[in-house]
Amino acid sequence: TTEIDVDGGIDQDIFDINEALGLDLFEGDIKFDGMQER
Amino acid sequence: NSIIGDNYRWPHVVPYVLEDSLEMNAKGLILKAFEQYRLKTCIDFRPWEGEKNYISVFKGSGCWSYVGNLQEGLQQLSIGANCDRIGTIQHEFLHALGFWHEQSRSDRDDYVSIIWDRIQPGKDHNFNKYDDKTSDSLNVPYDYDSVMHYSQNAFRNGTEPTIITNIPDFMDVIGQRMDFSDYDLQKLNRLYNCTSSLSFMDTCSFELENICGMIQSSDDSSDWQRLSQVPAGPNTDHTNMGECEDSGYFMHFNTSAGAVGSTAILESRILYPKRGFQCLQFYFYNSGHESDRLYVWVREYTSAHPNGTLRLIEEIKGSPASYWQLHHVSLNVTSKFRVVFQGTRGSGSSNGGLSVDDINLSETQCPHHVWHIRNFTYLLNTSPAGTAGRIYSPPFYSSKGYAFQVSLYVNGTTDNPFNLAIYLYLISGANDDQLQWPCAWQQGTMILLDQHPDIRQRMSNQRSITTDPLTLSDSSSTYFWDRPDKVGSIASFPNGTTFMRGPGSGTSAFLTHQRLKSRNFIKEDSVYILLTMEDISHLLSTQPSVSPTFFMNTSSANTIKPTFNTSATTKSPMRPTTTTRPVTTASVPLTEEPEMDVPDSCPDNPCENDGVCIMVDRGPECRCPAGDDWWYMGEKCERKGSAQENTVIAVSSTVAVFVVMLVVTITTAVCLKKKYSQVKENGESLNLEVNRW
Repeated sequence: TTEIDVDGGIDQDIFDINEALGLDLFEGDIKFDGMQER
Repeated sequence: NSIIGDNYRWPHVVPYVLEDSLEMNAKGLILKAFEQYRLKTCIDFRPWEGEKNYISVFKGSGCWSYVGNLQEGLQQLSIGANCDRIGTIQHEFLHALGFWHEQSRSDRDDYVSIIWDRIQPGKDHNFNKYDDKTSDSLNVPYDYDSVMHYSQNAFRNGTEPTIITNIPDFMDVIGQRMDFSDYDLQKLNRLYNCTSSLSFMDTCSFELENICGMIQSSDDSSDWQRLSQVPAGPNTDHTNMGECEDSGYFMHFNTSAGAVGSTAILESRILYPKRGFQCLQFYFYNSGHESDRLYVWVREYTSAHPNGTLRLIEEIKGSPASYWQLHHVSLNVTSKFRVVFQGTRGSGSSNGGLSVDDINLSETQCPHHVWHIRNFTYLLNTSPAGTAGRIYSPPFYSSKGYAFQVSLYVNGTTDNPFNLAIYLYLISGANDDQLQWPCAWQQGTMILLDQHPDIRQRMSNQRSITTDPLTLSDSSSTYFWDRPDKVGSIASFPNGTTFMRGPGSGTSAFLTHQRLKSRNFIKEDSVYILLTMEDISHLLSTQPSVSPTFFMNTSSANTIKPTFNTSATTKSPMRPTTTTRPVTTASVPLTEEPEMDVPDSCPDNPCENDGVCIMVDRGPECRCPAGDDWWYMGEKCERKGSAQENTVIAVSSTVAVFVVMLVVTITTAVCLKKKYSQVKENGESLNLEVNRW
């Protein structure tokens, strides 16, 4: 029987997913608004 | 750790919008994540109805959130590709509610070691820690279990972990994305001053003598007994499995004595429903005779029946078995009530009786099906990795009538041997001719149950798969979720009956064996996989009819006009067109996730100044636009107020008061001076007179 692995065989954490997308967020998954950045 | 500052808090009911860009599977999972918040905290989520601040969940690039309520109107939260798992969604919403990551707290070096030379160049800043002026750990101990903790390999440059836990046993614990930990909940409940939750009602494992306020009825011929073992079984309770001496109790109805038909009734305390639907879960042990019965009733109190009326919900029967079995009973009670357990002795000869333990009652939906896998340790020890070690669930039917099945790779796939792998398949069923194909927007959820006695402390592991009718198979010649007898292959049940099994979708990284052996996933050498397949096609369009972008970036809101989303009505959800009643094996009424309460537009929009009209209690109501320093008010948003206007009023009032006071002061001074001069003159002339005289 055909089976699709939605994770592609890897248990990707949030940070791995974002890193693979080339995102460089604060602590991997946090965005800041202008005031917080300052 | 929470961000410091009350301005970062959300109201207890958080307004949200699910943008249409979200994947369907993610939409369904976001609603499931909200249910966990409703069960375990006092935070609730409601579709946006024009509130000033709300969370807009969309499919961006990656999984991310802002921290806390930024008070900026629309606040985005991204659930992108591969972010569609419940733990990830809970994690991002915890950020939005005001939480940072666990390992950034000031005392983290007491608990974990950061291996700096294993971190990718330029990524060191991700391991900063913050003092108690920046974040507050809310007086809760460091939490390796937190859903907010990095995993051991975060930002590594090679193959070695970047975080080492000072207690080695926690190496594989950090980074769990299953569910809230106990301390996550403690922190969230402290931050938001929670004292109750929306959907939790009661839990009871009969460890205390007061048996959770349950009462023995006087309208019966026998009583339930609180015991820790029965010679005919069970030998132990289910809560502690006999591991704790002088503890571990359950309630038992002895059917080995008494007359045929004798009954014992155990009633819960009075409960007050909020939502109108409940799920009762409990473990049941039958060491009596197959003719013995357990009846679950509810006693409902209404103004017409203040003493309560009984309504039978379910009759539980079956052959005696030498193990505890999990049962779910769906209730739909809207007035105050008690749950009633009635044991009845049957006509057969019994050496034991009926026992119940670990009861949980919550206002949640019950899972549709339960797959109980016994002798699990044996399976773990003997199953090879790969397809030879794969076991299949019995066949089940979804609420729409689709037949499906689940497989579990006990020792993983050959590529991933130290994990549990799980896959979902459509299989040929009795309703196939009446169903829509390819199967559209059915979300199958597979939950490996953490069998903790208290539902609030369970950290079950779950994944969901949604059938997208346009997904093509690898060969691109067929639709993946088409009729199993068209795209599947022949298979057979253990009794030899053949059927067709379609292709499967799932994950080879469902849960590591290390985590599987933690918590209470395996109890009495059993695991439970809870299965639900529900129609989520109503989530195809979830965006409100008035575009939420109206309130985005309030500083420039003057220039942004409301846009009405007409596409919501022109989209055609592919709803299955079942013409005959489908066959299902569900023994309980199946209800779906409550539909999104999208604000209805008013027939005659009475609002002025771009106010949004919504129907509240079937009446139109205007939600007026507002910015940081301006707002519209009045029934039709006809009047404008602004902070500047208020300032002008305040300043001019102050000046006016000052001028009046000045005039009064000057007048008084002048009068006094005049009076003083007169007195002085009079005094001098009197002196002269005296001298002359």
